[in-house]
Amino acid sequence: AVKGRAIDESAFDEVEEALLLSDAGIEITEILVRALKDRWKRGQINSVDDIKRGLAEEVEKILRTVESPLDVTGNTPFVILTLGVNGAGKTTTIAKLAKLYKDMGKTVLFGACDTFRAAAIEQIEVWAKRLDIDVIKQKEGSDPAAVAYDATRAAHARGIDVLILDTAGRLHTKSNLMEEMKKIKRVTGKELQGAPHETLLVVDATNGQNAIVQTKTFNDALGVTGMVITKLDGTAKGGFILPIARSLKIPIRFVGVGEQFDDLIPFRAQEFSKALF
Amino acid sequence: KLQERLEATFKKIRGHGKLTEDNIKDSLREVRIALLEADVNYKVAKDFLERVKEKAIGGEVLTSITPGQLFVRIVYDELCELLGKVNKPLDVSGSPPVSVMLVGLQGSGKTTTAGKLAIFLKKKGRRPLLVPSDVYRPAAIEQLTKIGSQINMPVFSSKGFDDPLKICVEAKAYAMKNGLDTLIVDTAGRLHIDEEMIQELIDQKRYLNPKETLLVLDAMTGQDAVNIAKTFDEKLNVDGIVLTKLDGDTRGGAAISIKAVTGKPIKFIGVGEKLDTLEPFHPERMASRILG
Ligand SMILES: Nc1nc2c(ncn2[C@@H]2O[C@H](COP(=O)(O)OP(=O)(O)OP(=O)(O)O)[C@@H](O)[C@H]2O)c(=O)[nH]1
Ligand SMILES: Nc1nc2c(ncn2[C@@H]2O[C@H](COP(=O)(O)OP(=O)(O)OP(=O)(O)O)[C@@H](O)[C@H]2O)c(=O)[nH]1
Ligand SMILES: [Mg+2]
Ligand SMILES: [Mg+2]
Repeated sequence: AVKGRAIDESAFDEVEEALLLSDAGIEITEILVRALKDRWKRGQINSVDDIKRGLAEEVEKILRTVESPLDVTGNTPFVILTLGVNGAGKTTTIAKLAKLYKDMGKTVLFGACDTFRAAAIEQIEVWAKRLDIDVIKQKEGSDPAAVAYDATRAAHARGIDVLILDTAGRLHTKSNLMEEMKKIKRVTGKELQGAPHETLLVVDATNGQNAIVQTKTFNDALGVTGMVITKLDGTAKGGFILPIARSLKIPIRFVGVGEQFDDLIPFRAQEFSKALF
Repeated sequence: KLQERLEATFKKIRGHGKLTEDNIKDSLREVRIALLEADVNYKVAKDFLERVKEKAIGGEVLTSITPGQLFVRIVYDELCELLGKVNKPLDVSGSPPVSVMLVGLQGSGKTTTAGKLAIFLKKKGRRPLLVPSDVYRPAAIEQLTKIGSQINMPVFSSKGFDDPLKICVEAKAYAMKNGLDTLIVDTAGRLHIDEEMIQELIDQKRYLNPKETLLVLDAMTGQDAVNIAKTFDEKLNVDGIVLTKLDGDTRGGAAISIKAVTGKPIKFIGVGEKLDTLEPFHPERMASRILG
């Protein structure tokens, strides 16, 4: 009996299509298809089922290298600096993280370092109220680095477990905004040595190949220590994490799957690779 | 650069040669790579390349132009054709108040675009009213209210309402009472697969009967652009697209995908966070950007 249909070269077209449609990009698609074809030539793959299983294995292998949960116990306060392009889901993700840490019995503080966008401070204050968390803020238009400094100082003085800094969305191509972020990070470290302990990049799963250059640019400029992929409750697959995992090896901490503060799940390579196809 | 890569694939043809199915095979592959790298949808790219192939075969290569140049020209022209050669302006004709409704996925730039549209319409001599109908997102109403005050535009006070439909009813009455002729209705971001939220939009649209239903889409959107655009268009019958965040370095292939799959015109592009950053869509510029 043959398990699944027997295969020829064209069976691999389906793999190529699935990977490209997932936003994995050409490069990793060619690498994975070639790896599977090699296995087929060596007789290790003999059916369509084998191909599917082989693909899942290859994908999981890559993603397991970036499956590394965030441990916030090493420092008090543990300072998380969030960043990312406009509309990626930073502010909402911060609320979800705060809920997670509060449920663990930790004390959490917010730093409202988006002093630019209309009603950004009001937005984080709504979340803070729902979570019964304080917000360190200054008036709209003030220096975000000054807020970061105040928030770090306050977290330290109050013995807060986790400080989460919200920042304004920014396109990685805007050098003045990238300089502003460097200053925010630097000033945080001035107030508390070693801070921020996590530089968390938030990326929207509906992005295409631009997610890769976003990640590279933010990483080169600031050193990204973790990522969150948001909006995976939609139909986009976020396949760009394959080339990012392979070339940048940045841990993917969490995945966002909705708009409420419970809609955050830890990144698991196996679950992700299953959902990819 | 694509043109250079194409020149390499055409090394074999010179001067009076013709483009044949055989000698353009490698060139088609190079264009396919460029399109996929630019986030053009896989299936859309496939169909597009078929049309390029038909157009290209038999093409005369003159001594004044290299085969690579001829081929790029064919691809570029086909892209411009697909993207819509003529800019379709915003239609706000009809007895006032006329409505423009902004819809789309979470975070695509609707609220900011509403502010930008208000400035655009004011310059055209209209008297817009910004209508916040996002009752879900924390401080969404405050956000549009602040935007309105930044640009000196009236914003309907939606605070305290919990029903977008009621907001539209009251806003329309307010506009009529105050001589405002164009309602710019900002809606909550939603997934195209959220049936309940899409139904809310259908109901809202039925009441408003907007002259323009604009799908606001992030230019960084990847392969999923076809699903998003197709669903919003099928459920709501979209009149036009606004492509935002084109001030970044995304190639914007989503523009091709959504145009191919819905046929609807891209009316504007967003090129910044400030409220004076809305521009009319230029197909030729987009075509060059996509080709890299
Ligand atoms: N469906 C879904 N929506 C999300 C998710 N995360 C965030 N959102 C929504 O995306 C939109 C933008 O979220 P924000 O948190 O404001 O994004 P941001 O990165 O802080 O935006 P800026 O500060 O303007 O750059 C909101 O409507 C959120 O509710 C997610 O995982 N799934
Ligand atoms: N750089 C840039 N940023 C933009 C553009 N348009 C909007 N933004 C930014 O993108 C982020 C999201 O914009 P919003 O207007 O809040 O998006 P939205 O679609 O209303 O979001 P939801 O209501 O949560 O669905 C904000 O930070 C805006 O300033 C643009 O053309 N370029
Ligand atoms: Mg934010
Ligand atoms: Mg909005």
